Amino acid sequence: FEFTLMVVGRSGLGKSTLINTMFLADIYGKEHPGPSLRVGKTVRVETNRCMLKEKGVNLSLTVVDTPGFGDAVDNSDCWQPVLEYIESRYEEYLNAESRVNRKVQHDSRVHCCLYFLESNSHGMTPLDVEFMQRLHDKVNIIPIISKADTMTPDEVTEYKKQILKEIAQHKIKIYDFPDSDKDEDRENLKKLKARVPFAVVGSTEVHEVDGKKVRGRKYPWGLVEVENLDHCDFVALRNMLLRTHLQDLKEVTSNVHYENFRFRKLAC
Amino acid sequence: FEFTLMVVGRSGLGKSTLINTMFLADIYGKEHPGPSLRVGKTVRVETNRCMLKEKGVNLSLTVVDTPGFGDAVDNSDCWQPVLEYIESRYEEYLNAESRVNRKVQHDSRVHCCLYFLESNSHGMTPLDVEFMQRLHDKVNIIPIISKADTMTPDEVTEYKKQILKEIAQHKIKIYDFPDSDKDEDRENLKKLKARVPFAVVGSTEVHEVDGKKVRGRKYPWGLVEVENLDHCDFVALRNMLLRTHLQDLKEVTSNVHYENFRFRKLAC
Ligand SMILES: Nc1nc2c(ncn2[C@@H]2O[C@H](COP(=O)(O)OP(=O)(O)O)[C@@H](O)[C@H]2O)c(=O)[nH]1
Ligand SMILES: Nc1nc2c(ncn2[C@@H]2O[C@H](COP(=O)(O)OP(=O)(O)O)[C@@H](O)[C@H]2O)c(=O)[nH]1
Repeated sequence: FEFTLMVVGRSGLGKSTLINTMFLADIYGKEHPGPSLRVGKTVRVETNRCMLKEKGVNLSLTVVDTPGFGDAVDNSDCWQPVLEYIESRYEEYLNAESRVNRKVQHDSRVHCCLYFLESNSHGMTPLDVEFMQRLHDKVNIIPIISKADTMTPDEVTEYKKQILKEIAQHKIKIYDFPDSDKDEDRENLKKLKARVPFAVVGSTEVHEVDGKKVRGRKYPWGLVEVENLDHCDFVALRNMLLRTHLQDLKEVTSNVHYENFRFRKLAC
Repeated sequence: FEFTLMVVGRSGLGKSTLINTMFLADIYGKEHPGPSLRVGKTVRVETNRCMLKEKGVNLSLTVVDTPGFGDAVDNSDCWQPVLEYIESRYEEYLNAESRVNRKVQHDSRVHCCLYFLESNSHGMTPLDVEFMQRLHDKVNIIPIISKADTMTPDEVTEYKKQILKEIAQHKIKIYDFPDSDKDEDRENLKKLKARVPFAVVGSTEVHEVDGKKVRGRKYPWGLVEVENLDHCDFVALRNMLLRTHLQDLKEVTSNVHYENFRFRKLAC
């Protein structure tokens, strides 16, 4: 099973930590430092491949990151290398598909782009808006409110409202987690979906709470539990991204975004 | 007693909240919205004057803010309007001083600039460094780690080390809170000064803790107390900025930064 996940956002928003937390693996660590530790003069797009076992299923995961995105004094067009990468994957797939034997060996198209928003409750930044406007019709975008433990529950509610309002105003189309056709999941998924955009906290540190081991961030005033839905939406993101909607993300990429690319290519 | 305090930093770093918390007044509110709610196409420098009573002393406080600073996609030279404002105040003072009667009515020079750093533990951004390099010899700069409740105590310690290392590397001279000549204060002030750069939390919300009313931020996992030195350095900043070093900030502005300006002006 193959999946390509892209993470985009300025340095320090907890991207590497969240990836390690979601996959319970050292995808980023000493051997593979996070994007913020690899920032150069220009924005680059780089990949990190790993084999994981999720519930007995082998997952060939490719994490694509973008060191330098949004980190300079002048960030004009910093979305450009990201767009080029995504389209080059479609190009590669198209070429493989058009060969005589038509047997596509390997799908390296980007199935999902997690876009990290700062926990700044005033609203999205001009760069956030521009990125989403340029890429919402090229790849599945899932906006993430990073470091949600920076905000009180009321601030998170306000910020989510503001983000959704701006997304509507700018006619941005984010990935919409279509409802499950299996009735048993329906109610539960509806509740998780209502939390979009997900406000997450990541941590690979383990602490003990009432004899139970939990992953979280320990402050002098309390412990933020990553997997506690009263603390943040991490569980909603993980379940919907990696379990219930993993297949749909690949299908939308193939049937919508890739088809749009093919159409634009053939139309020229 | 007059004092002019400038606050600089991107939107959403808690600048307005911190100012209101420090002065226990609605300096920013419905009538005077914070800088992040007044962002336009270009960076502006604006003032907000208010009369306060601090321990029976009348304080004519002018808060200067910079709506739009660091908020655009391209922030090249966004420090320029800030530098121009500071120098225009020196210019105005110089003109008043050079008049025949030499009676300076009013000191509107910027006595202190609180520069808000994001709570991004990787280090300072290129814009942070550029701002400080351009302005450290024009005004007293006090870098502030904003929203310190975003970071665990270990992360704060690491970040402070990193900031001081970068400040030294770039030969930036921040305001250094000279030691007190009054012996009673010495030990206490040394302890507070060791916390530089101050990592602060601001809040005007009041909560109850063991029957006591405290200002803080209430999260599902605990309450961050603004005035608890085990939670953040707010008390250190407030005491040293508004009590022990208020006069020194004015003197350094007058005897060092203003004198440098006069020297550069006369040397041309
Ligand atoms: N408050 C908070 N800090 C976090 C969170 N996740 C990571 N961090 C911290 O933020 C800093 C940067 O994290 P990192 O994963 O390297 O961010 P990246 O630069 O986006 O890859 C580190 O000090 C992390 O411990 C979170 O959910 N909340
Ligand atoms: N986590 C945290 N949030 C804060 C703090 N101070 C203010 N905020 C929140 O950050 C948001 C922006 O604050 P504001 O003062 O308007 O920031 P400004 O844009 O820099 O003036 C608001 O939702 C505040 O409640 C703080 O110390 N810690």
